[in-house]
Amino acid sequence: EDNISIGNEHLTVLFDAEGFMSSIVIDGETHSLKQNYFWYQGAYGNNEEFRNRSSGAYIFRPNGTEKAITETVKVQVVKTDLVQEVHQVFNEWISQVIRVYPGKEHVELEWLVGPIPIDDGTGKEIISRFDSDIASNGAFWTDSNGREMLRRVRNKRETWELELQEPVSGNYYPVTAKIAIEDEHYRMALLNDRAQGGSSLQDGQLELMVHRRLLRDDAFGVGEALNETQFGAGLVARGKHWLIFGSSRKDGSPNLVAKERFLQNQVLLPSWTFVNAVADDFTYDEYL
Amino acid sequence: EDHLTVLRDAMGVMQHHDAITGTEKQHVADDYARMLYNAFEACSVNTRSALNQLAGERNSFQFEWNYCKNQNISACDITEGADSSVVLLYNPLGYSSDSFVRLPVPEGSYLVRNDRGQTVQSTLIPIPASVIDLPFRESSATHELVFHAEQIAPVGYRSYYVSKEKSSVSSNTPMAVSQ
Repeated sequence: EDNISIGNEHLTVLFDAEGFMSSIVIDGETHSLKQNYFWYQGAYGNNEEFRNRSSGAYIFRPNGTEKAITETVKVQVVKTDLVQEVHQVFNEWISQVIRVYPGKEHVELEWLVGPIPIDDGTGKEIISRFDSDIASNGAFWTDSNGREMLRRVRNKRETWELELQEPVSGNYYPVTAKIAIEDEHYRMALLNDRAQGGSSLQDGQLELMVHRRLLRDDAFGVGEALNETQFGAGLVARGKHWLIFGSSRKDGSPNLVAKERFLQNQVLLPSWTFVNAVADDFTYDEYL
Repeated sequence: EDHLTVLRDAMGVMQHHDAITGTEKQHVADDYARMLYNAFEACSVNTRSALNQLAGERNSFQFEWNYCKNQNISACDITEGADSSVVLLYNPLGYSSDSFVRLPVPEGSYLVRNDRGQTVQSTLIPIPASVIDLPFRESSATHELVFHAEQIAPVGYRSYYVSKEKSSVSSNTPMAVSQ
């Protein structure tokens, strides 16, 4: 097949010939929705003055703009009645499963990143970025430790005139539960399973930082580079993002924000799974 | 109460700003992980006890977090090794919920039945090679057994009986297409 798709009665996710998520179909309408992984190179400084600090445990400070991880993705598609999945391999250290469950109005993305290679001598900060056609006009919303959503405006501060010297990190905000954009027609929200940095650096765009490995201390106190290892290699991180895309109509029938709240409860307070291996003589009848 | 206090103590330490922001030294991070591990272990006694009271049985349920700590790399000694197991889902929300359960298992044929004498639809999904090939992963699980746990009562539970069938032909495995 040239065109891969997975979906259910509510949505269909389409993939392009290179294996990237490319668009989403909601209510019969197709919307551009690209997703890819990028990396920022951590800035190296001599730490002697504030403008010359390295990117490190305390500060995210990229040296320049982002670089794409790959131009093509290897994919494997698994379709069943209970779940449809696309398994993506971006490179030797980034892979992802994109899945849709029947009856659900969200897309689940399970990412696996690491060990981040450092043999080229550069620290790297890895992001997952979503590009849509939503005209967000510089605004996006991030949660405040799971409480109210706060409106952020790119390159702007509430109480003073901002002249931003670092356009990437200066627009990054903490995301512990949700980041979202919208226009008068559509809305896109990303839920995460752990605290991450996030932003919307272009209209229609959302990004979350999923992993980082840096080679310099930033001289703010810890005295170590953010370069964790396990079994002699860099750490591997695995986690999930949940994507909701749909109408932003506030007075219409589908209230997307309410759906996001219910999904947030389900994914952050999931059912606890207990497992008990039972003896051979504990039959199903006995269980009943 | 003593068990819960172990976690209370650990959480008290975790409120230090270094633990919140992740700006602690590596050996301190390792120590935080050790404290949390011990606290999880201690509290699992309470969760197991509470579950057994809820279930009203003397069966010794084992909280998955205690014995499936590697679920984040799709590994679990219990589900991989047992021919039969009882899976129980406790819903902490104040309203009815559902969950798609994913249990790491070796390839095979599995039967999932609920507590009303009904067979529940299930399927085997291959674990991505990037997970299976993780250098530190020691597991016989090559697939995840997926089924839909529906209508779990608010602050209540629903259980399932999962058994491995003798048939050598896998009936749960879908066809995967690579590109």
